[in-house]
Amino acid sequence: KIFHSRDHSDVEIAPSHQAELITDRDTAEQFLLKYGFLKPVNSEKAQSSSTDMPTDAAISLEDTVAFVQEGPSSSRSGTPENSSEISDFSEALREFQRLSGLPVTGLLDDATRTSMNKPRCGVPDKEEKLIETLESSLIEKRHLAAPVRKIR
Amino acid sequence: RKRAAGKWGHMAFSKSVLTWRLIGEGYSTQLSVDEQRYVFRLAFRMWSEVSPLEFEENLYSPLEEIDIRLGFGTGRHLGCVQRFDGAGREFAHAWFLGDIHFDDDEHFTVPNTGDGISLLKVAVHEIGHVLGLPHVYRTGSIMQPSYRPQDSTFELDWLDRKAVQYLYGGCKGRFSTVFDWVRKERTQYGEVVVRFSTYFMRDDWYWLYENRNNRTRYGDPVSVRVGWHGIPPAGVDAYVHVWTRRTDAAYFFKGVKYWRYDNENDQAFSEDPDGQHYPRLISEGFPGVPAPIDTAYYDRRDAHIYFFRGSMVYRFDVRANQLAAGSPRKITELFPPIARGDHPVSNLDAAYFSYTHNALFLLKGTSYWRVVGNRDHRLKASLPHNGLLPRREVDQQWFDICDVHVSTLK
Repeated sequence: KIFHSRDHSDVEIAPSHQAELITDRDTAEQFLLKYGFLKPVNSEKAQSSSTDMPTDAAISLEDTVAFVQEGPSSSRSGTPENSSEISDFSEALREFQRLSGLPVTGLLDDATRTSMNKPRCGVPDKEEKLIETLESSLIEKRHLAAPVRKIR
Repeated sequence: RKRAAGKWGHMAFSKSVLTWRLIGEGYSTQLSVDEQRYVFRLAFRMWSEVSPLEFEENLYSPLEEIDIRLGFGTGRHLGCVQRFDGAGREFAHAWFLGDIHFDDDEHFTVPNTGDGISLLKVAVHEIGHVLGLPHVYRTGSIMQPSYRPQDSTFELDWLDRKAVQYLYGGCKGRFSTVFDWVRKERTQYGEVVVRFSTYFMRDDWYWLYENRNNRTRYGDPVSVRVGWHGIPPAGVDAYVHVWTRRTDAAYFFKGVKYWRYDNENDQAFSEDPDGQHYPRLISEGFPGVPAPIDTAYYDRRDAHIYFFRGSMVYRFDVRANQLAAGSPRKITELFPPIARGDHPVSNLDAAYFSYTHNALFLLKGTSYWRVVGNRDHRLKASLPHNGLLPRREVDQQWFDICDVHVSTLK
């Protein structure tokens, strides 16, 4: 812009546009889930969770919207229900710390939170298997579902 | 059309010229459209310089025919399934073999701005994803998931180059000529030192090859017209450097003519210190040598120029200024194969004496044959004089000499 508003309202980013910071276990879990360090629980059911990245343009928006509505199971966002979830979480945290060159503590410490809050790319770090399961499930779905209309 | 079955890190485009476009409804509100397109053009070029892929900005075809579409957006954007999260954290994402989205809530800046997030660096990273590369947690890799503020001169390192070449193969191609350009320079203490740089020429562009870094100069290829003044702008047949105690002359050959190059002033002579006017006919300067030639080199051991044409080689005695006795001879005779049948036979692309390797190489197509040298003889006396060692691929010796799309040539 050549001219900005006198009150700088158009330059300062409105709070609503600030990314939510990683501060607690919940937001950390979302981060680890999104970037592939945590696998969705009941992966069969949640095979097409919202963290899956469609693999090419041939997937229609309708398919993906349907997937988003299913989303990761809510059980992930509440308090841990059993010890296996706790170990999954700390194991995922440990792997993230290891890859990021942080002290591997398995705890959501300051250094880990700072690293999680860095600007980064939205592509998952670990998605090899996800892609495969995604592709196979989608291909099956395609054969079963009604003909897909290409919407971009 | 665009996919190959396989796993993350193994899928790739199945064609070598890819089109891209910054889509109209996805312009950033922070940078001018020209700045955005300039940065993306540079980002694609950086991948083109290290892979056989070429990228062309296409502003005209229907959008669904464009291979890679780029756009900016905030929150829910461009029909994408993945919302952006506002300023901070996620600044961009890419879809396999397809689109790249940038979060316009981030403070993207053009190169050399210093602050903000370098759009160039993020674009190169996301294009890496589109080409099929996963995240890598290796320091120095452009494919690290987190943004690392760095000086604006970042480049694709060796392993990033190997990763993209693992998917798309190395850069192969024929060369018009290859040579070491030798020049004398004075140090700050007034000493005269001799330096050389290695150049590969192909049609109307060239690369400077940095032997110590095993790669071409960052940003190459460059147009011959830009870098070499006064010589033919394309299709040079040969470069010959006659270097004796009394003579230090560099010549470019093309067709039936040749030019002498003025190293001091970095341009071709129109009249050299001896009063010769250029360009000159090859038949005048080198009587008995046919034109055009395929290639040529000067051998300091016997002070002869070897001109190659078809399956023959013409030895020219520089001191006597005439063809040596017995010329021409068959290339297979003068440079016999060591492995039966492993010989370029005729129509060489380049005969290149490398000061780095202290060896002569004969190049043809994508292969080269190294000529047996004195050191080889010391190790194995039975080797024939000037014998050709078995062929190897040029891109296994000189790395990343890659074309770029003609629209991005400087």
